[in-house]
Amino acid sequence: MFEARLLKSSILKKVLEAIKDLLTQATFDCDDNGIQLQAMDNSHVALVSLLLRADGFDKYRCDRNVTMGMNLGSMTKILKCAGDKDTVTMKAQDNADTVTFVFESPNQEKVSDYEMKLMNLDLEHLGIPETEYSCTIRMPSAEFARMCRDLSQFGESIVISCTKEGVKFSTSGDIGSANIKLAQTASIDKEDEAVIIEMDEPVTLTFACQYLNYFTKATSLSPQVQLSMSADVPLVVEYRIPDIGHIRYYLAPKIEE
Amino acid sequence: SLTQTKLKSFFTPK
Repeated sequence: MFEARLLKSSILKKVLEAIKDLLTQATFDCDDNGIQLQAMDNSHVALVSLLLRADGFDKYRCDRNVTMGMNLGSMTKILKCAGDKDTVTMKAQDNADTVTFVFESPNQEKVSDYEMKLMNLDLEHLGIPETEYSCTIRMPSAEFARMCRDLSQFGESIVISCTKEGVKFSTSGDIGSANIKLAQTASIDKEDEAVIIEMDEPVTLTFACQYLNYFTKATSLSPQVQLSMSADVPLVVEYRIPDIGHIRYYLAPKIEE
Repeated sequence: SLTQTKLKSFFTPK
């Protein structure tokens, strides 16, 4: 028996919003520790890694490991039926071929349940090694979203260059070029609004705008985003979801032929 | 010109 209850359905709605442009289907792996999802986009350029810890749920029970293959379009349809303030409970029997979502309004006057068929997905999982990154950049997630949106008007790629002076995001295309430089916040009064740069080695890497824009769909999950970079390895874009876990996106760089 | 790499050139299948 698997049962996981969240007081706010909005977290699950936002998680789905954050992955549905990249993935059409995905496997939710549930065990004692919580719910995990790892999946690559169709072109195998980006990867989503989601963790929702058991202790972040209002109620969590998982007697046996459960693997639930879900069509994310169908899941989106179902979650649209939940009010933001509704609680949501996901339930599945051991070895079941369906999952049930139960939505309860705050006063419990309205209770609805939606049963969805599960899919047998044979998706490839990648082993991601523990990596010490040369640069990590923390910044307000809304600022990152704004930059990606602004720069993608000019070019298809964004060059991210991190040095001891700060971090620079650049692009160029038919109409011209654009650069945005961010320096580390001088005095940190509010951590959520700070730009914090840790750099061991300077790194410059180039990434596809389109994917960075997909990642920013997670903006509402966290006030801050962290970018981790090392030379010639995928970028990690991490949004920590308060009290419950994180969503990490990995993006393969573009390189000179 | 730049080429988009794939994740599999960095991470190994499990």
